[in-house]
Amino acid sequence: NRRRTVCPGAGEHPLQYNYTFWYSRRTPSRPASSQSYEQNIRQIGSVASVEQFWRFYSHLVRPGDLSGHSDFHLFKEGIKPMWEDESNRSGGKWIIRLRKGLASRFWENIILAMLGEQFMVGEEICGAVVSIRFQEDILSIWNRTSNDQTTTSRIRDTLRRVLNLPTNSIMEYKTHTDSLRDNSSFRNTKISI
Amino acid sequence: GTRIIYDRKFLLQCRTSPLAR
Repeated sequence: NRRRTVCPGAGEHPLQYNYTFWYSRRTPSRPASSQSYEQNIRQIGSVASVEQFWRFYSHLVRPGDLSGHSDFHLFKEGIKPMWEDESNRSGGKWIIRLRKGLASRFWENIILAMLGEQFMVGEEICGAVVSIRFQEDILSIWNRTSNDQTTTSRIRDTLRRVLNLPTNSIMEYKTHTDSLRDNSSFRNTKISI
Repeated sequence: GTRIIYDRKFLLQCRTSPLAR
């Protein structure tokens, strides 16, 4: 399942993994069942090199300029940004809530860290999401194994460093099993300071 | 094998290279 659909061009800088961009948008009044979630999420393109990433990314709307209830997802190629995907099933995510106005800059920093392999947790990272909501925006980074505390702590510490978060900022971790159970991405999270 | 690591500064430099346009 590591079949690459795109390859780096001549002279380009290859990425450790290929990544795929996804976009989703939903009407907030409608319940987010897993079926309607899958119908609302669209694959928009894959990249294999740093240069391909910039060409693609430069044509995307900045997340902070999106309206309504929408998400950009950047996941390793072959991993669907869904709790149920084989690679995500035993995983979870770190959540960072952002006040309005910060999403574009923080999103860029989190994905550059991911593409550049700054997390140093082997194969653990699955992808990153920026979620545009009405009151606040939310960044998350998903990993494969929610009960591996060495990994989750290292991801948290790397996030603090690459996003330059104050040491007392609140970060929350939520397992995908819990998200499936309450059918919600961001409710009832375990808070960690 | 070897892991391909890039820091933020390097990635931002690649943005302005002709290959990325």
